[in-house]
Order: sequence, then C-alpha cells, then structure tokens
Amino acid sequence: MNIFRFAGDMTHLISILVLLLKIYATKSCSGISLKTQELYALVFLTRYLDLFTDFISVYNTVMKLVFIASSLAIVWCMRMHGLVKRSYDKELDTFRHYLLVAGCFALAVLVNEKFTFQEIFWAFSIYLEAVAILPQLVLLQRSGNVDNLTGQYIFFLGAYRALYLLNWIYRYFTEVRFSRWIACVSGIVQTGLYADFFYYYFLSWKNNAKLQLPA
Amino acid sequence: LPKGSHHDEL
Repeated sequence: MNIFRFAGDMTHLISILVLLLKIYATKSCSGISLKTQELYALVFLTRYLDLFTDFISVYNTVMKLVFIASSLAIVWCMRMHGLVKRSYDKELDTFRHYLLVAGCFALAVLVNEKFTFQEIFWAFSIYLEAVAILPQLVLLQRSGNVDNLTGQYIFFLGAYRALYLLNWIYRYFTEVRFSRWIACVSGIVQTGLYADFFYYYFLSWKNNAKLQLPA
Repeated sequence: LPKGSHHDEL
C-alpha cells in the first residue's frame, strides 16, 4: 500500500459518501444518472468475485464490502425509494449503457491477463469502470445546471483514478516485476473522460461561479 | 498474496 493508492481509495470513498449525502439530505437524485450507478454496481460485483476466496487484508475486504453495499444501496434507492425515485431525470438519462456492457465484455474476452472466468470478469470490470461515467456526463450536459454536491461527487470520482495512476507509476518504479497495463491504460482513458469536466469544475471554482457545462 | 489472484488493489 502506498500513499497514492490510499489517497485514491479514500477519495473514492468520499465520492460515494458525497453522493449518499446528496440523496439522503435532499431526498432527491436529480442530476444523477441511474445508468452510471447501475454500471458501478456491476463493476464492483464483477471485480470482487474473489471477495470470499482470496483474503488479502481486512482493509481490502472491508472496502470491497463497502463499495458493493453502497453501490447497490444507491441503485435500490433510485429505483425503489418513492421520494427519491420521483426526482430521477428518467427522460434525460437515456444513454444506451447496455452497449457499454456488451462492448466491454467482448473486449474482456479478447484482452485479459489470463483466459479464466475470474480474470475475464476482472478485465471486464476494469474496462466498464473506465466508461461507466459516460451516462452521467451526458446527463450533466443535458441538465445544464449542476448542484454542488453532484459536482463534488463527480470531481472526487474522477480524482480517485488519477491518484491510482500515480500509484501505478510509483509501483512501477519500486516493485521488481509490476505490470498492470490493462488497469493502467483503462485508468488513463477513464481519467481522460473527466478532462473537460475538470476544466469547467476548475473554472467555476476559480471564478467562484456555479458549475456550468456548455450545452 | 494467495495464488491466482494477483489483484491486491480495489
């Protein structure tokens, strides 16, 4: 464990807590893409298949359980919770996310570290996580104004993978045979997708103005 | 790390 990875995991955790706070405090999920949340639940469920077979550390197991439980809770909330469900921007959240699932699974079958059930699903989860934010970014463009908590949620979500990139660079130089190129390339794509969001987020912070994405 | 799973990251 290095400081970059720990900071990345904490930033990821913060993003989930900010989202839970937004939904709980405002009893609303307006501006949040249910499709992105469903993709994240799938990412965690397919990545942590080894949750009960391989014990790495208490921290690792606890964090996996937290990520799985929180992502499922958010999807449940947006689908079932009466008050929250009504605030969902159903007509704006129309990204065909099943295409992302199909594409990532096809890629995972072709490009993986080992042609085993667990490794194919691990690669699938890595590819899917890289593009899972797309429905959310599309929804953001369509809904124009972004409330603060949603903006912060997306900012922390993007920042966590950027910290993981530093973690991979650090591990590359400090560990003998460390090669994580599938996660690395996907991480670069994932962080790249946030580039324009980061730009407008920085502008709104600099000008102390409301976050506005160009329509 | 246990055999097989070389994924120690989240």
